[in-house]
Amino acid sequence: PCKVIAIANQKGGVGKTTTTINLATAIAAVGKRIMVIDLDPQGNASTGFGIEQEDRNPTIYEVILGTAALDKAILGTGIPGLDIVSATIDLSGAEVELIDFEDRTFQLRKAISKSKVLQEYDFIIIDCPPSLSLLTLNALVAATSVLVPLQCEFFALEGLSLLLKTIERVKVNFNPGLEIHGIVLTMFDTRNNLSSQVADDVRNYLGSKVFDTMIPRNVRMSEAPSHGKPSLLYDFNCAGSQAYIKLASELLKKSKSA
Amino acid sequence: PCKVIAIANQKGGVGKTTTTINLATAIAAVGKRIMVIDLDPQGNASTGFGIEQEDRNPTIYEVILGTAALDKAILGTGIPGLDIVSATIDLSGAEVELIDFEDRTFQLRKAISKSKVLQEYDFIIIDCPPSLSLLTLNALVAATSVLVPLQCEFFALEGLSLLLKTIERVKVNFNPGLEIHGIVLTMFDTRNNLSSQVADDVRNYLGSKVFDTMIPRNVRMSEAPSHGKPSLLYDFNCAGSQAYIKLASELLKKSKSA
Ligand SMILES: Nc1ncnc2c1ncn2[C@@H]1O[C@H](COP(=O)(O)OP(=O)(O)OP(=O)(O)O)[C@@H](O)[C@H]1O
Ligand SMILES: Nc1ncnc2c1ncn2[C@@H]1O[C@H](COP(=O)(O)OP(=O)(O)OP(=O)(O)O)[C@@H](O)[C@H]1O
Ligand SMILES: [Mg+2]
Ligand SMILES: [Mg+2]
Repeated sequence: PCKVIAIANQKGGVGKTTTTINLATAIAAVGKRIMVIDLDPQGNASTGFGIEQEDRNPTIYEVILGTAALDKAILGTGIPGLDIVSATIDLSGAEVELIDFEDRTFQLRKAISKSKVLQEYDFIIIDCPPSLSLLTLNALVAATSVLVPLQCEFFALEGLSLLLKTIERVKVNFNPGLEIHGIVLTMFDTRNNLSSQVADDVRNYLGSKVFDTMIPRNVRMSEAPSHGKPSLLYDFNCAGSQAYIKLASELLKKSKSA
Repeated sequence: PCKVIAIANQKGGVGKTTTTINLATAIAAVGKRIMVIDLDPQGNASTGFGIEQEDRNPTIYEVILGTAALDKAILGTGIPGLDIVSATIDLSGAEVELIDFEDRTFQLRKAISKSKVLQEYDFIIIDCPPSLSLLTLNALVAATSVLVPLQCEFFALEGLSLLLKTIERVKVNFNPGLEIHGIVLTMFDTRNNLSSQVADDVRNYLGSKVFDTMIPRNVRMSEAPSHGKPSLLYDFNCAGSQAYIKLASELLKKSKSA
């Protein structure tokens, strides 16, 4: 069955988009069929795959408001087996417009079940904006699991228990099947103590929920988006790309036994 | 007259909270009276000043919904001349609750004008959440100017023109007095080309709107919050603290001539 994974964390700048882009690419590289949904009005995941602004039509905005079918919004990324539903700034209007809908947290889930994507793809990966607003709630209701990128910094750690409580609330009220796929530690900097302190704290607190693979801070990761390419295509051998390849294989193993 | 400065950027993790905390501390250090408003449901600015969760009552949430007066929500930070109005996760409810208000983008501005803070403080600095939602719009309507922290990274650059358009729209429709105080380049990393490329691009595009002072990437900045202290108190001599002191004096000079 198709696994729908929401990449979520309300803390900003923790590596949600970078994880979406590179994890999706690494999973596609082993022959799986993947669809990415860019659910952030910033449209960074769309940009990271080199999708031009003028090609982003229709977007997830029209899909979530029900004015376009999901199947019609799918674009190719040029990477075999990897497609994307893009986003533009129009999506920021959805936060307010969705309020008027009866089942405003179910719009994305409904759009997915009306389409053929659950049969056509092995994975759907949803990049969420930095908030616990209606867009992120739509992703959590549509998802079968949540992957949480956690930057190895103090402020990022502070928000974690809130996020876990929100996921639990969504599971109880809207989506009983929702699981935590895992927490992935990002921007781990071997040069500073803070990173290892945060990493130790999180592993003590959450144990096996934390992926073994850590993503190191690596400047090649932040250079890749300016070339419109995932870092796996921009620089396959860099530490960041290799870490995402390892994360993908760890995730695929976890999925098998799940 | 009191200057109300919104620290805003919808891109996550660019240094909004770190700039709020350390700029406010540096300005207080030269004898000005400062009030910080934490307008982010994550409450990172409140944590960065060591405000315990149980002391955060009432918060900016009650103030913005009109159930508490702003004067009643002011807490001391222990730093002479520097007070704060704190935030907790309750604030995330305001995004939806404000929709029902007639003048939902003016709630913060109304609360400020009803109080005595414009007479009691020289500066009010508002830390915004990573979105262009109702909370950030309330800050832009209440502000006399906007200071934009911009991380020297590609994704952060991509969102800049959208932010500037939004500020322009708020100026035209709600707050004709709103000015751009300036763009401050953050997490500048001398070791990598990307930082200097982004810095050059921004200076070419925006000229004198960009502060001369750049904030370097400096691990002491991210260690300070875990001690509940601004980096100026945690490590006065580190590169980050010294940069914020320079930024404060540059800002005070700009304010004089404004
Ligand atoms: N492992 C890494 N090493 C170095 N830089 C990284 C790494 N991962 C991400 N970055 C950079 O850090 C910044 C933040 O990452 P990203 O945009 O993926 O986070 P996000 O959580 O999606 O942000 P937002 O909350 O705004 O959506 C980006 O400029 C990105 O290029
Ligand atoms: N100059 C710096 N050098 C190193 N680390 C920094 C610097 N400035 C901020 N940081 C760290 O980077 C992370 C992001 O900064 P901060 O939380 O201030 O950004 P923000 O824009 O307020 O994030 P959000 O969008 O979630 O509100 C934090 O962990 C912070 O400690
Ligand atoms: Mg993102
Ligand atoms: Mg912040």
